[in-house]
Amino acid sequence: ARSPLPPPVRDPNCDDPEVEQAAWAAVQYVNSNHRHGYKYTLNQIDKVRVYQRKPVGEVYSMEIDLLETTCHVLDPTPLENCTVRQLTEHAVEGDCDVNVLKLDNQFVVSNAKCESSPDSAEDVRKICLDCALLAPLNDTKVLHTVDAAVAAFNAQNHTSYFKLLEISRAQLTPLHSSVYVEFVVGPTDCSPKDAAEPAACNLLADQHGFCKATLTEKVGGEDVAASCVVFGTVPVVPQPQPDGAGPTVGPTVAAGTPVVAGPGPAVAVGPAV
Amino acid sequence: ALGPKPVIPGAGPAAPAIPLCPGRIRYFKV
Repeated sequence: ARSPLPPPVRDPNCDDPEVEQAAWAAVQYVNSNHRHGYKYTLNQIDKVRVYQRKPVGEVYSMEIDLLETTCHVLDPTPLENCTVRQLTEHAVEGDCDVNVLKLDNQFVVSNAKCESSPDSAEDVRKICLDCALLAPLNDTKVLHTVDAAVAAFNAQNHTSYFKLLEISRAQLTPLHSSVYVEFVVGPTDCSPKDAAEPAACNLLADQHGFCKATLTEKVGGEDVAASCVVFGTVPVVPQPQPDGAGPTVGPTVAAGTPVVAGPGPAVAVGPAV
Repeated sequence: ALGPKPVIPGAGPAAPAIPLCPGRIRYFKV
């Protein structure tokens, strides 16, 4: 059984620099301890109390409000370069209760409990009548859009066959005429041509593609537009060569270099190709 | 211009400073 907390030492201001430091330690902790969805950033410190920790140190017991960013947790982009998801994109908030230990001027999170919740549909409607609202990730239209987008991405001339790893976000427009999805794919050891049996293709470690796609229904069919940014070292998969030709040297992309694959061949951004 | 602050009989010593919480909103409130 835990002993009850001693009386608080002090109630500092929520915007006190030391409290902010503790809050940022908590944000970092939260982002490094979830493997799905998006990175969160600090929006507001709601409450804070400081307790003495025996034999040494202090515990910052805090309530903090976080906001979802557009960077996936597996995306190596530093949090400070990530954009906060806007209200028009149906923002998601995180509420966390955290205890952060301050010892030798270092802040270490001892525990955190968070709940995330999207903004209400009514609130989104107040600022934008035709904004797309978040949809369940297992919605039939969402699943269909992701399948179509992964197929479209693989149909482009990549060196690897990409497998779906996670559906991260989905939005339906008010009249459901289009579906917007965000998902994560990973390259495999199969080339797109020998991926007839995708189950036999093995994912390559620590390489991810972050994709956005829109499926629009139209008379007599549908349009799919997909684009992915791939991080990691994409290996060269040997391609069949005509007799006498040497091995093909395909693009090898250094870790952290984004490859933007839109409609058309993959384009490497940066000098590392 | 308004003169000295009036003294309220029976008023005790100044209350302890109330911590300023919640803190600032960095983006927007959901």
